Amino acid sequence: DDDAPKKDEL
Amino acid sequence: MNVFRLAGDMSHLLAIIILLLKIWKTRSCAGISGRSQLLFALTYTARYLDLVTNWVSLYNTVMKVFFIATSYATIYLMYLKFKATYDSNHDTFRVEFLLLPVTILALVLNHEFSFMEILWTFSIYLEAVAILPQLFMVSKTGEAESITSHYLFALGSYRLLYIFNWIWRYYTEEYYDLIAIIAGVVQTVLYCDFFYLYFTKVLKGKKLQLPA
Repeated sequence: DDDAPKKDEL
Repeated sequence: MNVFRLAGDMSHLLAIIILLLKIWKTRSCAGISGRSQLLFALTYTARYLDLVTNWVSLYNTVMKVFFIATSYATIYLMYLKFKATYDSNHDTFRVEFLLLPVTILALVLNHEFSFMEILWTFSIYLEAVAILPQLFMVSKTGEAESITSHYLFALGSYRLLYIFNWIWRYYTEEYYDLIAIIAGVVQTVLYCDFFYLYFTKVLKGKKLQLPA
């Protein structure tokens, strides 16, 4: 899902 | 990546290294809550399952692998290798009182009702409260070794630095994630009492000792 927030944090 | 985020990650890394070195050098895990460490292992396992589905960067992958691997290494040291030194009589916080509400909250308050997203949300809520068995143990015994205090200080600083990172990201990228922010604030607030004792006692060379 492109709308899911991108998880770039740890 | 900004300076607060990097400092936060480094602080988190440092906390884990301090903890592992303390256990390894003293051949003892006295004063450390195995229950908190189990909750952290569960946190990282639930959150970093996206290692296989979502590539972010080499930095991101290396850190995730490190956090998962060290959380299990800590459990191995506490429950197997140095089990005899584990202070289980004082580690009595009922973790089901954390796991149950956190699970329900993750099922109700999430960005998307999907398997991965709920696991991520669960991990965020769980991390916020995972330190409670450790803080409970310190309050129960009324004291903590200096090295344990340094560990707790580094671990508490990590989420505090992440809050500055989120403020920074909000102004520079207009990015924010309310679930992470609210849980991160709760997590940091739980450390406030400890931070006060750390600055007023431990940094002045005294042992962290609670008033009787």
